[in-house]
Amino acid sequence: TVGCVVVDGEGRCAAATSTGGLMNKMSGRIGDSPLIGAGTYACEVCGVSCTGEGEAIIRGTLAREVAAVMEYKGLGLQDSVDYVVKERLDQGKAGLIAVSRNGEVAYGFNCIGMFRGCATQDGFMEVGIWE
Amino acid sequence: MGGWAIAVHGGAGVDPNLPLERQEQAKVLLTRCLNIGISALRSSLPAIDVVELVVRELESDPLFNSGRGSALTEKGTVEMEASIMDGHGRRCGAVSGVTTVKSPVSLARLVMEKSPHSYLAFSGAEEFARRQGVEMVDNEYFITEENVGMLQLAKEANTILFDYRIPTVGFDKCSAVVENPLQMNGLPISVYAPE
Repeated sequence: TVGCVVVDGEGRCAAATSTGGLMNKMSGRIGDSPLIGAGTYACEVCGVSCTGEGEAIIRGTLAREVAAVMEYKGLGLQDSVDYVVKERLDQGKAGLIAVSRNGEVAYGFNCIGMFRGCATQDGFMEVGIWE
Repeated sequence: MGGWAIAVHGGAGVDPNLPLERQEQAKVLLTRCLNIGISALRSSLPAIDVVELVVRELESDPLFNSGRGSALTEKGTVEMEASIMDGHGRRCGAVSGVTTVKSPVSLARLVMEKSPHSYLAFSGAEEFARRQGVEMVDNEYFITEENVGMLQLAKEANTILFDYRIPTVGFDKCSAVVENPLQMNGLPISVYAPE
C-alpha cells in the first residue's frame, strides 16, 4: 500500500491511497484503502492515509477518527494520530500519515516499521523505516 | 497559515530482516516522491493534484505494494484499489478490483470529477476507465517475479499477508508467515470472524 497526504500553501488538505491488497487474498476482497473514512480521509482540518491490516483499519474507521479527535477532543495533529493508533486498532497492526491545515505533518504506527517520508515548507525533511 | 506540508508512505509492517540495500532502495524512492511533491507545491499546485501526482509515481515503481508490484490474489492475479479525497469540499473518489488500469489513483480521481458516484468497482470501474480513455495494460504488467515467489511462500504457509516482506531464507519468529490454522496478518482468522 502507498499513500500521500498534502496541505498546500492555501491550507487545503488532500489524501490519496493505492494498493494491491493482501498477498494470497481471496479474489473480490476489498480492503481499507478505497474506503473513505477508513484508509483515506480529508476535510478542512486534516488529510490522512492509512496502511497495514485492512480489516482492523476498516473496523476502526481509522482515517476519519484522526479528524474526529481533532474536531471533538481538540487535540493537535500528532496527539490525535498517537491516540487513534493506540486506542482504535484493538489487536490490529497498522500505520498512518497525516497533515493538518496549519502546515503540520505527523505519522504513527504500531507494527514493525513503516516506509515513510515527510517534509514541510520551513525546510524540515525526513525519510525513515523503523521507529 | 502554516505553509505547505507533505507526507508519503510505502506500507507498514516491514520485515525486520529486510536487507539493507532494499531499505536504501525504499528510502531513495520515498525521497524521489517527496521531491516531486515539494516542487509541485512550490509551483502552487493544489493539494488534490499533488497527492494524485505523487501516488501515481509510487504506483509506477514495483518496489511497494501498489500498481506495478501489487500483491497477488490466491489466483496469482492482481486486483488493485485506490481512493482520493479533497478536503476542500470533502469530495472523494474510489475504485476497487481494477486489473488493467495503469494508474488506479487517477481513475479514482476521475470517479470523483467525472461520475455522479464516489466509488466504482470491478467490471463497472473497468468500463468507466475505457469510457474515460485512461491508459490500460495487461494484468501481467503489474506482476513481478518477486511477488510470484512471495505468493508461493504464503501458500506454503497457508496464510494471507499484508505488506510484509518475509525473509527468503527460513522464517524467523517475527515473520508473518505462520503455521495452520489459516491466519490473516499473522493473527488467527478467528480475530476477523466477526467480519
